[in-house]
Amino acid sequence: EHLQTIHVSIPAGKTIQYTFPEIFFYKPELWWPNGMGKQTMYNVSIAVDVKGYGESDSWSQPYGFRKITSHIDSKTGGRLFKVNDQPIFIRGGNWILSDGLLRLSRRRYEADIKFHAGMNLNMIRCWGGALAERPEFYHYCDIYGLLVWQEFWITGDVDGRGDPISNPDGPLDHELFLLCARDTVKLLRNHPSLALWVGGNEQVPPPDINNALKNELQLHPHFMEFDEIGTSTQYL
Amino acid sequence: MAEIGKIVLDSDWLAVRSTEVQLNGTQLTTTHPPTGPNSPWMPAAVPGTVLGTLVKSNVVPDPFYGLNNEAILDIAVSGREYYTFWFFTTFEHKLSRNQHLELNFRAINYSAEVYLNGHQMVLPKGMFRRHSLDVTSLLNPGGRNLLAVLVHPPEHPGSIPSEGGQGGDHEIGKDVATQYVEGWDWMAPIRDRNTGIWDEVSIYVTGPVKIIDPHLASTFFDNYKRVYLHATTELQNKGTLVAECDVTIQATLDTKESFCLV
Repeated sequence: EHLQTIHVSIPAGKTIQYTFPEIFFYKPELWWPNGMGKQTMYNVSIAVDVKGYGESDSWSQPYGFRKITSHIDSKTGGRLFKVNDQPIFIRGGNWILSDGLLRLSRRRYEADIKFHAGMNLNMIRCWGGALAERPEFYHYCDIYGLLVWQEFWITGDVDGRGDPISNPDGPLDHELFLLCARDTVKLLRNHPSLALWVGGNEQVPPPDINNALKNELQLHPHFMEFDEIGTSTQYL
Repeated sequence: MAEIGKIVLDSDWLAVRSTEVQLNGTQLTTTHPPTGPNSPWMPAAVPGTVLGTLVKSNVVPDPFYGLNNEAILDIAVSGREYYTFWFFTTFEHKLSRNQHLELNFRAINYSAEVYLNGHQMVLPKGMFRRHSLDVTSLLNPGGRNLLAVLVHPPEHPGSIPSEGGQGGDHEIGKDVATQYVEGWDWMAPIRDRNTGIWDEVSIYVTGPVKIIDPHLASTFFDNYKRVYLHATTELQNKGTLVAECDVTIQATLDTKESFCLV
């Protein structure tokens, strides 16, 4: 039941976007953050065979079924998270990067992230003044159950504050920023550990960037939940 | 027929400061390739940064020990040319008919010129973007391909005030790049501003149709009893004929006994 083969015709020299019919699972094993359960992941693979040629390309990705919701609590001003509808008390670590010379390795990522899990943390926040972390980082967060709060590349100290006062309008090339943001989302979006995108650190991005991020990262209505009075509640 | 899939190019790279060679990219990838790690060429850290390469080759001390960072020239003093570097490697690959090969850079800081067997391609600026080049028509029929990449630093590396401070003089904020590299309250300035081919380089073989950036999402009903997996992908036909394809998606769960549930 978890296997589908579809016939598709693609015109010469063209790129198409194709959506598979949805695949049904009955009571699948869920992915849970560290301390709440197992980090079960299914292997999802896609392959394309071309008539007269054979296998043309293939792709695979470990994938975890989980639902993450969050909202700002009106009483405390803090952000409350639920995973698979269960409230979670966030115990977070702040992450800059693994190495200042970007000597990034799978081995180092695994050790660092396993250490976070061993410290009983369940979230890592990737600070906006450094990297959009790499797929290998997310891979180990998937495995060890660390939710990731990923910020884009805006910091108050470089974009609006500081001495002398810095340019509050973000990078000079806003289109380039958004291009990089879109590409980063595509690179990382399938990881179950990815919990929240944030515009920047201690700073709201310039209005055009902020609006574009909010607009392009909002959920398709198909994925929204509605409460009893019809108010939508978004989740990733 | 070459096997479908990815080969990571993470070894046997060489590097040199651009001002220390008088050759252009076409010459480096045709008539005058470097012959090995002979001065001024040195073994390179790819993926990595220019400063990482210089540390690896003991040209500069490791900046994270003691006050070593003070002994390394800052880009604000040296100028951007000082940290503009050539990176060079070779790879061998023979394609069959109807196969395609892409050269992929998962991230470069900040912009680059790529030369493959004498042909130039320009990679636009931006630290957090992927670059994918279809180089099928540029491959050497003999199988050995020469690849050189000239990497330029961020356009606004800025300067570091004597008293330090958050993000130095803030110039780096004008680029779409890491901002900590001008120094922060927890970090000394990174002298090359992390210039380099800092993430994975690979070649990728496909047939006429390529899968691009699949997107997986799920919806949940009836207290997680009913769950649906939604998948969307781009499919690119690089061929000159209509491609009649069978596209298959499969989700499996590995059990402890190594059986797959299908």
